Amino acid sequence: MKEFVVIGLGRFGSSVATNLCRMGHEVLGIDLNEERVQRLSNILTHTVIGDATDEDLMKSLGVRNFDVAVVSIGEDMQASILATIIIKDIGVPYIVAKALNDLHGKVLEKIGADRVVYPEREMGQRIANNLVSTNILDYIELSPEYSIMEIIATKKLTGKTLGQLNLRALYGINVIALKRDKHINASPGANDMIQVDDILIVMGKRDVLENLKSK
Amino acid sequence: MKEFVVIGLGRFGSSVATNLCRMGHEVLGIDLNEERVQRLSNILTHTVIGDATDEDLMKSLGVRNFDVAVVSIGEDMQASILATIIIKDIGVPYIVAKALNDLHGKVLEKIGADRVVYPEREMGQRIANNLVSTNILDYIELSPEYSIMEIIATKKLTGKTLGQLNLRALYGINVIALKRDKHINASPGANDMIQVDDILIVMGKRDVLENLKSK
Ligand SMILES: Nc1ncnc2c1ncn2[C@@H]1O[C@H](COP(=O)(O)OP(=O)(O)OP(=O)(O)O)[C@@H](O)[C@H]1O
Ligand SMILES: Nc1ncnc2c1ncn2[C@@H]1O[C@H](COP(=O)(O)OP(=O)(O)OP(=O)(O)O)[C@@H](O)[C@H]1O
Repeated sequence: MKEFVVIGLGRFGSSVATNLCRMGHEVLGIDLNEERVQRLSNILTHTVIGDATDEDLMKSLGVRNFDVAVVSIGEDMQASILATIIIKDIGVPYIVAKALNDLHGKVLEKIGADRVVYPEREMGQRIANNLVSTNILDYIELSPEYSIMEIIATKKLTGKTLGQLNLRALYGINVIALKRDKHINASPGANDMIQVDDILIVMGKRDVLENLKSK
Repeated sequence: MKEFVVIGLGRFGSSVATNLCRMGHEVLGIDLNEERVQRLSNILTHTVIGDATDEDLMKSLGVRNFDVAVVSIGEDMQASILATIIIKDIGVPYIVAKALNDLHGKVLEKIGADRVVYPEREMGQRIANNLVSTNILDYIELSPEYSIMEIIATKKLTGKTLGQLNLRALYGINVIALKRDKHINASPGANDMIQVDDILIVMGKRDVLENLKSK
């Protein structure tokens, strides 16, 4: 199990911290704001009300023993940058930092952040993708050309068997699983019939999949 | 091609808007803030400097003809709620709204938002998942039990063929694709050998996959 320190318990930071705890990891949460710390004090492993730009404080907390640090200070760019470089100097091996904009992100990379996150921007892209393909619930981009997507059964797919649809031979599309209610059929066969509200997990070339979902 | 209206061009809203344009759709962007509108005026189809809580303005913009509205007003909860109900009354068929917190989200759902987004919270969960499984690059949650994951080849996997690893027989894991550099092998076979830095796209029960990546 890894040990994480999350600095800045705003909406992003508190979500990272609580999810890490839920998955069984140890999390130290640090924030200037007493109320935000209190709200998480029974959920996280440890919480501290403090200033992450205070180098002595960070050393005294034994931050150097942590595997990963997440710096999720929002509006105060200077604090975000200082906290990051302090943690880098202390020697935490992997640092994730949230950036407000590209320039902030560049600075964070140069001073030692291993990964820079733009939560609003990245979610904006995901939502745009979801909206454009309203029945693609989620997707993995395997390469510029191939994707895995979840597709809600369209009218044209419903009521036919996978054998009848013959997607692999016709379009090179591999139906790798069928989801019905919460049940997963991980070895779909030629006789499986697509029902209303089924979710097909499909793999294939992206433009072909885009055509499929709009049929 | 669908027509979208995006209200509130902060980091989330501008990302949704620019990504929708990049995918070839028409986007009208509305914001109170002149500078934010100017920044996008050459990128989006149309931009308007205005107040989305002004019902006459929204009607005059022909918002009722849009397929999807995205309300991405941040801090001003009241404006976010008012803009949403105005758009609902006008008759836009699908409304996405960004919420600051759960209560705000509940209100938005009750007044007509079809989807409520919590960008920072949702990104926090994704980042937590990425951090916990450092070689799981992305995953689809098929059900509480099954997942599709991308896994970087671990030492134990490298240098063996898929036939030797025998993952399906041993663990019920289906290797559905292999990614090497940017090239996708979408029909991996028993003789394919796993190389350093290969990415395996695998499907199976989540706890089994978690074990696999730590081998
Ligand atoms: N020097 C500091 N030391 C510790 N915590 C800090 C420091 N400066 C700011 N913070 C904390 O960082 C948190 C996140 O910052 P802020 O709320 O400004 O960002 P935000 O972009 O609104 O965050 P989010 O989008 O995650 O909600 C706040 O709870 C704030 O108290
Ligand atoms: N009544 C309104 N009509 C139109 N735009 C508005 C209105 N009220 C606020 N906005 C705009 O909404 C945008 C997003 O709001 P704000 O910046 O407060 O949220 P945020 O949470 O910081 O956003 P993000 O996280 O997306 O950057 C701002 O550009 C603001 O000008």
